Amino acid sequence: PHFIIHLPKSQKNICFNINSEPGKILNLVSDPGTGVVVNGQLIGAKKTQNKKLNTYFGKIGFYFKNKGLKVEITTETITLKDGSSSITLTWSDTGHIIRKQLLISVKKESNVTISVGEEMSFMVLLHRVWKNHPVNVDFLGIYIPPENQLSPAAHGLIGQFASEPEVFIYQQRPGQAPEKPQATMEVKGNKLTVTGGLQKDYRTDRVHGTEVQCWFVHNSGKGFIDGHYKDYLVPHLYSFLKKP
Amino acid sequence: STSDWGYVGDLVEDDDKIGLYSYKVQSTITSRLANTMIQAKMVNNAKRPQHIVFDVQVPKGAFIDNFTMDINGITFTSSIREKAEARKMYSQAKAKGKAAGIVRSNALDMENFKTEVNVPPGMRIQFELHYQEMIRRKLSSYEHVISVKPGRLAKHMEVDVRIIEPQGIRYVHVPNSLGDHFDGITTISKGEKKAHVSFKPTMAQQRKCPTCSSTAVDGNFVVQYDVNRETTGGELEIFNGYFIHFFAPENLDPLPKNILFVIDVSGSMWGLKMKQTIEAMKAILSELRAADQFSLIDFNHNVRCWRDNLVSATPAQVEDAKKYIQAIHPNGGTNINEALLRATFILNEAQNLGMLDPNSVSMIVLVSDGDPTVGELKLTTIQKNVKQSMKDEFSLFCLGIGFDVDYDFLQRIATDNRGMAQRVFGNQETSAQMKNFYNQVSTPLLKKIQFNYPQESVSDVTQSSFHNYFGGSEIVVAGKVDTENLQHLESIVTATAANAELVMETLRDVEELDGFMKKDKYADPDFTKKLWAYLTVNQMMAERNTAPTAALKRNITKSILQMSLDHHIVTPFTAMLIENAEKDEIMLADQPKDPRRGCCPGTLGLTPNAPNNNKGIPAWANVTAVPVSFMPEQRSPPVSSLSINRVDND
Repeated sequence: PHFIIHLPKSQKNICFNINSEPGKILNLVSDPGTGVVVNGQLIGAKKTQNKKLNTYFGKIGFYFKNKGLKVEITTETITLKDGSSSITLTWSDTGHIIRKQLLISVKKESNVTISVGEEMSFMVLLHRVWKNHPVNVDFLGIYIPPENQLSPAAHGLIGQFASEPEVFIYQQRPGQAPEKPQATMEVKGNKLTVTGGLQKDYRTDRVHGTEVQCWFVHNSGKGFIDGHYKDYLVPHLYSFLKKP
Repeated sequence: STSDWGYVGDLVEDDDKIGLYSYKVQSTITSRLANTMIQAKMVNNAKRPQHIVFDVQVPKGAFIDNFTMDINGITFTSSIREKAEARKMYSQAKAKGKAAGIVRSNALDMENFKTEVNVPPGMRIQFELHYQEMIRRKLSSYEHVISVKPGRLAKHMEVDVRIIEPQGIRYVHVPNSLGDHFDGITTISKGEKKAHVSFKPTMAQQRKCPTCSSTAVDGNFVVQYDVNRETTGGELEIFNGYFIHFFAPENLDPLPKNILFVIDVSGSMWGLKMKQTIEAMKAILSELRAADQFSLIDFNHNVRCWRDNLVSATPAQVEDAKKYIQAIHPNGGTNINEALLRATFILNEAQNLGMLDPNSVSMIVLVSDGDPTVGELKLTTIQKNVKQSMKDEFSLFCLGIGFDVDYDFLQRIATDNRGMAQRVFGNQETSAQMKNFYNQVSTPLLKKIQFNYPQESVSDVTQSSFHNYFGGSEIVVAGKVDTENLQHLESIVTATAANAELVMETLRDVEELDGFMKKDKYADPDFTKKLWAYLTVNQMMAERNTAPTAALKRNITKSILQMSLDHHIVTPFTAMLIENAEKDEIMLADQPKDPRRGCCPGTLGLTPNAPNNNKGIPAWANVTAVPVSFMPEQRSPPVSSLSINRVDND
């Protein structure tokens, strides 16, 4: 999956890719302060291309610990779990599930919005591909607004950016291709070489996406994210990230 | 017409020399609406005139909409009339000796439709009955039951069922209900949205044995299927100015239930009925879920409780309840009033003490085999008492065993209290029937279900709010829709599920079905209209049953009558007249009532006061209601379990 981190204060977008193995679960948000966890499980493409197997989010899990609610979103279904009981909608539905001030809104074959009162919301987008496509599979995208009221203890591949880090980008210079300039980025005490490029935001146009200008951090976001991406692998869909 | 038959010379005849040229059943199901035609072509090869019987069974709840008869080219056609008008015409014809009734009677879950015609030697006769019914989903499947009892070997025998379901067909299954004899004869072809089932035994295959001249075809031909269900919000089908909303969500956890079993243990339950009830109850108790609460009340002239309050369905409590039920010995009278009031008291008390989970479903299941004999005997008072003591959130389900119970009454108190009733037959299968009924209501998935449609675009919507939705069933709502000025129809369904509120939206293009329907030559283009009429008439009949004032009842009756005439269906307020082209020969078919209310219990053969309808009717069309059977013995149902509803003394 590719990540686009929008930094509102510095008005910059930073991107990175993480390619792990199918089945692995990446922690996206882990906030012990609010009791919120968001994890994404990877699925692989149908086969390798150029000796590389692309991975995508095939399942996303939300755990609202204080409410005792879990939400599991796959490319087939959307399930709310409350203790031993559960309710499942499919992507063919348009509807809402309301439980303990948690609102799950499903828009048929398009997106799911999870809102927790006024404090937090998450959007999961469904990307359907042609079912007979030789390589591609259906996958999910997740959008987490920076306005979400996460606590200062929030962490995770996305959660750590709730507290915006200072980012300096300078020495912009031509790259290998004219449309891919290079620059130096200083962040979290690291000096990184980043590449300018385009990524896509699919919220408004789910088919073609809207291009977003961003600075790409190589090596799975190394230096931009805290630690190594493997530090964000968790054992279960609803696991909090363990502090090192 | 009888003139277009093929070669009839090689028919197999019984001793009576009546040959069955063909026996055809054709059924087309378009989105749960089944149109069925039963046609028999017979010939009298005897040297004397004799009666030919057309005796078929129609599922209860089906609406007969047409019957025609052709006797050597003379055709009788049918029309639906207001009952009084039809009877007047019938009496006038009868006075001239030109009329006869068609006997319709209740038998188990089928209804008999029987007529006899005196046919001169060498003459041919063709009967054709059409009826329609809505196939209801039960225990996760639709079951279409066709009674196939030709009575004799048919030169051409065929049962043909076509299923057209725009939602897509998940599976089609045809159990071998006619017996092993017919293994491998049925062919099933299933496409995505259409299926075809054909049963076409040759004359040799119909024979009971290679040298037998009697037929082995005698029973129910059953087709089971289910449709695909992609959306939780249900399927909206819009066609020809009407919409049908099929709602059967899955993937929901059951709501916990508070259930009180109220079991009649009066003397009449002694023997097989009690044994089967105990067996069923033990199985039912085993299926209670840990989150359920329950208790048992058994009653005869006295009322006893296994526990005075609801208890959790723990394995220990369930075992104890099973031991209690096992030890019951039926005797004494029947005090239904007290038993039901005790049950409502227990539920009310549990609610007042805050012992009922707000998300749970509370219900009483009454099992009885007879009328009250002790305490309050007046059924209307019992009905009033129960209604007064039942809170709006409780429902009552009734199981009536056998024919000694006033099933109409059970149905009334059940529908009056947001439940339903079912008759089970006091035989070896009682236990299975009881369990089957329980299984239909054992898994409440949703409560307080409300269907909403844009008021400015729809009208005449059938019942749109429902107390409960049970897993494996289906809620159907229909209405008229202004397709001229509307591009899409939207519905919003709200409901309470286990631990959550659900709001489901469905949007459909009003022309979405047009292409599909127009392409299929078998699909009934009026299926939406007919389903709407069917639901509306049934709903009005239920409303009439519980109407508090005579004036309201009269108004509802008027509406039902108008609907019946508009949609050509026989209801309790209409009758079907069958006339020849000259309109001087008339037959009348009324709808039968519950056997308990029938006029002549236990009479199927000749009745001493049966009018002699034969007098004056020409020999070539001597139509009579007197059932002098020329059909094989097994065609007559047991006399003791039947009553007939003759028009002459209805």
